[in-house]
Amino acid sequence: AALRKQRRKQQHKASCKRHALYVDFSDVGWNEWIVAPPGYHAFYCHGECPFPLADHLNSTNHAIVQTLVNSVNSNIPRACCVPTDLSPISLLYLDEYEKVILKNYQDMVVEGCGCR
Amino acid sequence: GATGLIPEVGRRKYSESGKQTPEQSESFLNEFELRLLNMFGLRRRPTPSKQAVVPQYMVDLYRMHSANGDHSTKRPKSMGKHADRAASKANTIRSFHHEESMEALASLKGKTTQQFYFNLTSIPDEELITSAELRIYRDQVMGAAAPNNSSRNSSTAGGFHRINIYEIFGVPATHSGEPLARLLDTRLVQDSLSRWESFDVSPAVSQWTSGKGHNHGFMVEVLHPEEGEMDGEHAQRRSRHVRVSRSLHQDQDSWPQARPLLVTYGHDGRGDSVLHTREKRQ
Repeated sequence: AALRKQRRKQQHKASCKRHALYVDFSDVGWNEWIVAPPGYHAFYCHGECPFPLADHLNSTNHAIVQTLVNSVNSNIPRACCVPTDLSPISLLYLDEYEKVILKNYQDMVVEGCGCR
Repeated sequence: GATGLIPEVGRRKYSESGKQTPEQSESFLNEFELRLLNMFGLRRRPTPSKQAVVPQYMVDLYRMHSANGDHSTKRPKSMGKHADRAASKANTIRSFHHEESMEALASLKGKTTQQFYFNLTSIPDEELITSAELRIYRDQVMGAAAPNNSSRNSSTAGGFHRINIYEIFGVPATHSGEPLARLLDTRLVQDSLSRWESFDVSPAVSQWTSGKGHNHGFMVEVLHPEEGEMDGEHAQRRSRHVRVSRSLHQDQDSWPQARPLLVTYGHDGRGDSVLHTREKRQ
């Protein structure tokens, strides 16, 4: 039972899900012109999309069928673990003319991941 | 990373991966660089100088709109109602300081006029400006008591002055003549308070940025109705407290944060407004 539990845990760990990723603008040298924020939680999606796809993996009909085909023909790849819901963030920055701009940028933060 | 948005380390790692020829690598990297710049609406990497000033108002707006910020942050007190409405529809808010080399200041008895020019050419063509506010800071006039009921009832004099904002739409035929101008906004303000005043200049800025009108700038007129009756020192003090020009501003250190500011609210057609984002998250 313990072995089954551990295996299940490992399998769950490896399946597609959202992971923490903090983007620090100073790491890419953008802190010189981005005034605020200094960085943000962007997150990323990673993990397997195993057969059979579980409900919580937000899959599409196509992904379910692709996974089914993969189970009988490994030449066809599994569905991919990708962002399914993204949200914007506001950035306060100086442009190339030193004008100060507050702008809303779409699709900057991963809110949910799924197999697609 | 000094010249582009891709850090030098990333560039080097990709070039050294050996997947492509050096020429191909350079071409792919340049293409990606262009996509990054396009994403931010930039033509090249910004390299702001140390003298670059970030207006406090823009920081306040960022705090108000930021999804990651403190949700209890309310709109800045001095934000005009028209600006508040505009911000709810905008996804880009830009701030501009005027070109000081092109300012024209005139001070006659009881009246100060200042002509401003704001260079708005950095606003992209695809951005639709829905609103604009001209913000002017004025200091409390020392010694000006808050008006009592009797002074409130007595016309404009005694603790009040009037600020008129005009759009300049033509230059005078002669150098001595006044510019052709139309009134955009006006307000009677109280001397005993220090605060930013916000004026609606949306009609002019919308016309300029949409190409329907030529940007000749604004004219700010400050009327001090009772100045003629004052002694010289008091009159001079009163004319200096509306911060429309560096030459009227005694404290040079605070001028960058007290100088007039033009704020535009626009939408480039990509996604939600800044305010909607915050409401959605809440």
